[in-house]
Amino acid sequence: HGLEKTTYIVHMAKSQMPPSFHHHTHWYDSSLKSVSESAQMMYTYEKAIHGFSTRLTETEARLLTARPGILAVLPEMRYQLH
Amino acid sequence: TTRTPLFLGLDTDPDLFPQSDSVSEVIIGVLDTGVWPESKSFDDTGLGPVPSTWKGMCEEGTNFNASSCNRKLIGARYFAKGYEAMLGPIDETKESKSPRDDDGHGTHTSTTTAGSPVQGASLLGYAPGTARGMAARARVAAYKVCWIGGCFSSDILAALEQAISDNVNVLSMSLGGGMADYHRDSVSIGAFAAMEKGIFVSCSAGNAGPNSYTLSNVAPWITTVGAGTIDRDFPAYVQLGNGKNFSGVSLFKGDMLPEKQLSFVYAGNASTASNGNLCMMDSLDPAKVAGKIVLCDRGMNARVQKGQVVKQAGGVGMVLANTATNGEELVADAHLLPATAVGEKSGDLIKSYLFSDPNPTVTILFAGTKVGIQPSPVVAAFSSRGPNSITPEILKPDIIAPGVNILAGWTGAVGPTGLAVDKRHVGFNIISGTSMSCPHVSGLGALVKAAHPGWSPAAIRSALMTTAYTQYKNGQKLEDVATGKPSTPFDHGAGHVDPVAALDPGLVYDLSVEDYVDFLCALKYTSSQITTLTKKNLTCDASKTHRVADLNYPSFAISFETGQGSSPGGSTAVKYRRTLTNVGSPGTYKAISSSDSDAVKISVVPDVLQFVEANEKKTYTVTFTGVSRPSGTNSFGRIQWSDGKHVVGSPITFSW
Repeated sequence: HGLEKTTYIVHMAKSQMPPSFHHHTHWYDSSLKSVSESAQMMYTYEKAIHGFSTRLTETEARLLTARPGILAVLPEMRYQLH
Repeated sequence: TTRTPLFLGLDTDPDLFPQSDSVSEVIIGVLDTGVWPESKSFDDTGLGPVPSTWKGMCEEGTNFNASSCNRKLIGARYFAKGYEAMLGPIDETKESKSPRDDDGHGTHTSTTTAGSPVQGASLLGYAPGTARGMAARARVAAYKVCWIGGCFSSDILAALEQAISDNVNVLSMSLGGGMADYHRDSVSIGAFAAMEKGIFVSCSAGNAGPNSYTLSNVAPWITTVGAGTIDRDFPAYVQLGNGKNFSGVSLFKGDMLPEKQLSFVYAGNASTASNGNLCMMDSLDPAKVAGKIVLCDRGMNARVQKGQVVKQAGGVGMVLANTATNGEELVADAHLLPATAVGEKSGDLIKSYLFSDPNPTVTILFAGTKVGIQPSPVVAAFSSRGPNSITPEILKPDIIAPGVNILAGWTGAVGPTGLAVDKRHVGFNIISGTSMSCPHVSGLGALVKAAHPGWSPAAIRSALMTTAYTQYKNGQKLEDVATGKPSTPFDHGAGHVDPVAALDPGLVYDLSVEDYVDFLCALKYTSSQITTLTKKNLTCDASKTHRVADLNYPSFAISFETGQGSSPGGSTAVKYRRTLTNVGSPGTYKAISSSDSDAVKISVVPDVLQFVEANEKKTYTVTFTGVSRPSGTNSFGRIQWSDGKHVVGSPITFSW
């Protein structure tokens, strides 16, 4: 029913960060908290991507996708050894 | 690894290769199952101080402390937040919450790429010799991202983030996950960021061959590596009671079979299970297999587990027969009982004997390690194949390298079969996969990087690709074990890597970050998608014509749209542009083109390029004119530039 949490990787458009934020992680956290009070950032990324990973419900992920400055909210993928 | 350095020509003339000091400045990051630091392959004797560029660390955790690292294994970290979020806390009785490799795969790949030389290496006496990595003096940084339950994208991205921050020069990733678009695939996205920093990224092509469209890791900023055999084999012969012999392979070491014929039974006739022929757990009737050699069909469960099942049921030996899925491809295993693997044809003939003789008998003769096997290399059946399902206009895989029966370092945590019941401890193991070919190319990329520190990742890949070979010394084309016929660029890409030639390619097809952005524009990526990949707020220049065909790639994949754009005469012409950069001495290069099919004509303009100084760039256009062919038809060709000393070759695929 969309209540189960799963991991998402959230890609942020860092150039769109509002000037009121002093550090991008504060902006990331604020964006996350706007859709989920309880969600925490698992990793924040700066070199590989701009963004973070977190656990969200499907509904929260959809809401986050619509927030300003969000490029993509991609579900966790499982890779395997070759 | 043993043998592959010789097979690749690395042992021939040390003067051909970069000075050890420059190789020891190269840091190779390996994303895998971690590392077994006690492996002799991480001996740092003779290595100088850690490169001053290194920013990484040795992270402590279960059975792993800071002193586990040294001047060879300079960094080790682990990333498990994504894994634990998905599957719950790590069970530390089963796997180490640290960079320690409890699986073996990560130790195998990291020692393959840059292990120090170890004399007297072997697996239970098989494949003996001095084991060394491709870039034996390069430094290793291990990033553990794969666990018992898999490897998760959030952890992989975190490891890539760290590896970029740590200042690795080469990244080796022997893992993959499906076929997502570039802007949705974390390996592709992270590899783009690495490429931007000048890091050469090598990834495995996947083991989903021999079917078409099975490739992983096809982004053009990644070097995608398929697998081939080397000239080494481990024969073990099946000798039937009717006097017929069949050739198989095995790495069995232990109490041999008695020197006489033994009763032989087909697993499917020794089980009440519907799939009893596969020797699944507890599927065999001990009353029917005790004291006998059992023939099991390959498939479903692990090959070595079938041997365990036979042993547990009281069987004394196993013949493992390929089915149509694997054809004639033979993969050697360190079975727990006397066992050998045979190809489908042999398996069928052995089964017809089993079914026709009322008292069938057999024995297995083990012949150890044989070298000088020809032809070699042949493309491994399991190696994933093109065309590229994401961007058919980019030919993948890029190259093949040794990936079958590769001996390299192993974990002390599990035996060579990986089975829980296998209590043997080995310093080296022999395994197969594109996981094994990828670190060969990572190490060779490190050698090229050491010889040419200023080269971009694209230039390094170009050098490896344009100097790769597609023929044996006798002039015959490379073979594909899946068909027994000549392989094609969809199987082997540019061909088999030749590191000696790659050090001096003459010319390279270089690519900048801007070129890749133009490529994304040509794919009609939205600005959001481009920003996801590049982290920059870029827009495509609407006044510029962006064509995938113009990405300065060292290979060509031509699609003729049947019935579209055809002239009244029924032919279609497509034009490609390429730029060559001189990385050798001044010279005049002439183009030669060839096509396997008279349905395509190739025209290169100009067909002579004169380079008078280093780093000079020259552009040429090539026009492919094809007549109509039924949809699904493929043919192949090649463009080669040569100054008489260097050969700069590019494979071509034509698809209708």
